[in-house]
Amino acid sequence: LHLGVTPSVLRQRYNLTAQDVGSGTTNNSQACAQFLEQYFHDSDLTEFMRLFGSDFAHQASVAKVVGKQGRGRAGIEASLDVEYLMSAGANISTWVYSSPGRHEAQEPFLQWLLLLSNQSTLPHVHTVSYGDDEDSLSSVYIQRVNTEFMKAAARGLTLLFASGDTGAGCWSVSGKHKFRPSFPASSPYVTTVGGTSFRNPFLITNEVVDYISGGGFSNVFPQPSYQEEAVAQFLKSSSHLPPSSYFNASGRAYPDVAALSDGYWVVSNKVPIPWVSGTSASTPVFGGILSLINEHRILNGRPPLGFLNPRLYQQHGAGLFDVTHGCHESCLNEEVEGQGFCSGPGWDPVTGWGTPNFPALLKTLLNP
Amino acid sequence: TYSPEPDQRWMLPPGWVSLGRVDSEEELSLTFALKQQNLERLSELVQVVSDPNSPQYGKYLTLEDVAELVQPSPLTLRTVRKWLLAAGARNCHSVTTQDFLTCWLSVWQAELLLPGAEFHRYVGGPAETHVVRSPHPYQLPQALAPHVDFVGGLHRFPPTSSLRQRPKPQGVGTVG
Repeated sequence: LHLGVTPSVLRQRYNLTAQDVGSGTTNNSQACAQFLEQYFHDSDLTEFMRLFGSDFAHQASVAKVVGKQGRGRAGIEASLDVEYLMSAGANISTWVYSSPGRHEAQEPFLQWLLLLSNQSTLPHVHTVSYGDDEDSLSSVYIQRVNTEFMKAAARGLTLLFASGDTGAGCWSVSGKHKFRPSFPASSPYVTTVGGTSFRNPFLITNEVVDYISGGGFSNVFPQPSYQEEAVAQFLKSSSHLPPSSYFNASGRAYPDVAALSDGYWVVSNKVPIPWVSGTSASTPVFGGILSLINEHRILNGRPPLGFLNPRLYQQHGAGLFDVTHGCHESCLNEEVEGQGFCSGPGWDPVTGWGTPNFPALLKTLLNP
Repeated sequence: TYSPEPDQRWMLPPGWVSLGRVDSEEELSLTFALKQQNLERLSELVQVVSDPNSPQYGKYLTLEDVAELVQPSPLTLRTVRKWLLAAGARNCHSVTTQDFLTCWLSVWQAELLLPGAEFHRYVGGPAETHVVRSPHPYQLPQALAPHVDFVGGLHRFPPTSSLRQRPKPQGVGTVG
């Protein structure tokens, strides 16, 4: 029985034992980035770990803060990012990137990309909560940002983006409703994380779709070869497909994976806050678990995982709990009645391949 | 001239308010995304280092390797720097890969450099953030088309958080 998601609820659901923490002896590291001009306070992390972190070894503070941290009020998203990245990827050196104090004419997300292009040594895993509607961004901007993700992938950085909290999204194009993909979630060079809920919110049960979980098909990027088979399988077997006019079946499909996104406890400005929900929560959780796998890889003399998708799809999502129940939201009209895509066996555009089962995932990603 | 981002949506996000035009003598920091080279090759390299079946799997590039591969051509670097310095840009900073250049200009210099741009100050978002943006599309000299992808800092607003605090779920049965 539990009253919302805490680190111990997550660790139990994803089969993380007290031993599944960083060793503290490697150069392993992880980072979370948010561009909401929010502040993060170390004192919140201390209070959070005092309340929820007693049953696993963890670091008491972040290793590095990039971007000025002021004495303003802490932001709930900045607090959540750090608290759950350091709970899932426990006892692993953690950086926090936030952009307060930048010049007014700068774009926070762009400044983060410049940082990636200017620092030789960076954490292996980056979890990022940022997304915009694809159609609101210029194609030259989207393509250039996508190239920046390619540069990061070539360097072996793992970039995880939240899939968004508006389900399939919805907009009207020349009077006809269509689903509305978001970017960077739709980039073929990042790993996108969707959201799930417990079937029973007060018990640790199997997971179902969280109706907000962002997902769908890009209108900008063609489907990468690594996911063609999985997507074709879904389009062939799904019994709840929306009308084909709502989405671009030949586009990059996302998300790739998922984790719990519903009902988190967060400590912000020293106050424990319950029932916080969004894929900004599932992303650091999945990122922390990948950091733990990097820890084992590094201890075994292996390189970090890097850009995960080709391997993830090749292994058909081995090591993940497949989520097969539930649908996410979309257009509120008679045609689709607010329902977007529905999850199903294997990969689907609501929860990807599913949520992490740590021991099984470690087994499939440890070698080579 | 030409418009590098004709399809960039310009719409004041909900909750943001204009505080009017920025004084022409104020200073601005703008980021110029320079065109890169060898992107096909970069894409191939990403495939081989990310495919577990490839002998190159996990043999990642360093930042310096990536810089050597994608850095803009000498002509691009020279042309853009000349254009910016002639416009009065100063305190220009590049990055290791040299494909981004951030410079400081006065508002009037920036509005001359980027025909059509008009800088206004806005406030909004949960943190009452102040930003300076242009509500009108900017243009670049046609001669720059082979050298610049886009100019950052003119149109896109900071994102807003989509985290929500949901109402406590109704207990399944009674929860003691």
